[in-house]
Amino acid sequence: KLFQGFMFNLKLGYGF
Amino acid sequence: VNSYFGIGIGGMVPLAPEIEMAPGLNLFGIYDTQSILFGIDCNLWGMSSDSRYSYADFGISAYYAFGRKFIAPYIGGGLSFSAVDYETEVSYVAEREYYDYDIQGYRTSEETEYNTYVDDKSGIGAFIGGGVMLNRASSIILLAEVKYFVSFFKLAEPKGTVTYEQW
Repeated sequence: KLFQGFMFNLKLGYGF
Repeated sequence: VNSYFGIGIGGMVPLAPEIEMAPGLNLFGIYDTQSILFGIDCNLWGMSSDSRYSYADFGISAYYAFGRKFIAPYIGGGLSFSAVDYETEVSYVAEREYYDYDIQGYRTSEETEYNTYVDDKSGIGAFIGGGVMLNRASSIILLAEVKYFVSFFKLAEPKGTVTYEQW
């Protein structure tokens, strides 16, 4: 089986 | 406002070769064209002390953003280059020689020993996923994101026990 799975992420960004 | 840069906290849950939660950090940039979001990401997963995985990737992506409001769901995907170290514990039976004072000579004994085997692989992979952007087009935004990834390489299956010669 290929290396696989799920990722989850909470991101905080600065917009300009 | 149409560009964003920031950091993230998250992780990966690989389904193969072993299911494990590998948390870590993310760095990202997004360019917002109203309907499409273009992204670059750097993910560093498996930073916890108990993680068997140690993972880093760099990816580029495109997402379709629904609506133009301050809360914007988005779906899409991309490609990434990743490098991963995967540790498994391997046991093997080793012959050990020791000095026996009772017989004033050396004897051998067979002992099960444990060691860590590291499989390191790298290559490209693809991912699809989506999320929600909060406070879009403002100076501070928050994104919650989930994706499914497939790397185009395999990691060694955990072996458990091998012979001394194999080790």
